[in-house]
Amino acid sequence: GFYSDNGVDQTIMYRSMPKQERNEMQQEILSLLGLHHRPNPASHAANLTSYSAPRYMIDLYETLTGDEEDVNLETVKRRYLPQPRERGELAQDYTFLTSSYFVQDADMIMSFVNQVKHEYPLRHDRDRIFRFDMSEVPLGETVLGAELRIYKNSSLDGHIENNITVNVYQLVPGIDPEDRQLVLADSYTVSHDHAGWLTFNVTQATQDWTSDAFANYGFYIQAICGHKSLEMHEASLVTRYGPEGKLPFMVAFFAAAAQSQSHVRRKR
Amino acid sequence: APRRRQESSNVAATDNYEWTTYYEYKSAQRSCQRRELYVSFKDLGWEDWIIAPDGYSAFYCYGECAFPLNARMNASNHAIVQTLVNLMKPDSVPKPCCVPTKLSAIQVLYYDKNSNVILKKYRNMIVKACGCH
Repeated sequence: GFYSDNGVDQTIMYRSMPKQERNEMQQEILSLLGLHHRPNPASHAANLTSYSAPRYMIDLYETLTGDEEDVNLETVKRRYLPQPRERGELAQDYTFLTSSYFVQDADMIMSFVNQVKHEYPLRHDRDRIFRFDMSEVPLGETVLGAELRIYKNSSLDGHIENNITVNVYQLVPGIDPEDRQLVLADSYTVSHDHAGWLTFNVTQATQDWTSDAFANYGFYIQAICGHKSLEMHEASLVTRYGPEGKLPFMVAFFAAAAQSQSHVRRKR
Repeated sequence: APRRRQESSNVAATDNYEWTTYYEYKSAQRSCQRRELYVSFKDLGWEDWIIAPDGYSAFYCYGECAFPLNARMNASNHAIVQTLVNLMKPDSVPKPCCVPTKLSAIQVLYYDKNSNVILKKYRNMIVKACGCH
């Protein structure tokens, strides 16, 4: 409705909008937000805030909006950008995340939850393959950076005493339509008793999948100790099942294309 | 919905000013100023998909850019000239417009239909200042 002050410190409604006008007004605001229709998240969405991805995003939102006029960039970087990996822990020298300011530059930060459920018949594969639906990413967004976050518990397996290398591969089509090839996206070597989030640079895969959603076959995760390949639970990696706050997720940082604002306006 | 708040007293450009005459006070009330406009996501019933914020103070510009423009109206040089020309030729030259001169962004955190969470920055959504232009 429309409200006005009545002069004695109260706000009163002076006109209620008819339903059709209300719907049109909502549509206008949705259009302004870059949405063609009102999102209809799962009915239990409100209860998802204890899950890792929403929790991370709420935390990030609170940090970024804590002091809107003067966001402390160092705080943001310290909390949300992966810290430089120590010498000897690097399997590949990716430095872009630690030196970039894309948290500040991003017009849109989007989290994705793992969608792999029953599409792979073998449980072995279901634990190793992660797939994130990027079909909702608006056209024209430029990928500034993207990271895959997997939680690793401290290993309790007495047989594993060495470092564990976790490789993240992007699955790409092979020569045969049924084939898949593995392209190494990022790699991380940690001590077997390390506990915490492992952050992998998956920017290239995100760029590929946002430009061609049909090419999205997901990631394949491999954990190696010495020359032995480990099951995910042997490497103490949290995959599909685990505490809500430690489930794997992906975060991508996007910038709106310069010419086309951050959304496509609907024709009226 | 404009909402009366404690902080709204320092919102309008006309506040905190010593008015010498009643006429001057009434004139200032009509002059170009920023007024509060609160967009409530809760009132829209969108709290199931917008996680934060509950709403935001968007503000709007309201008032007249009439002679004499002065410092309170944050007028551009051209607006001052246009006001004078309007005085001479009111039928052919309009008064300057009371418009936003400074805008800032808001960030909205929401779910999409796949329960992914999106943090999106919308530039130029909040009127920080109004002026005659």
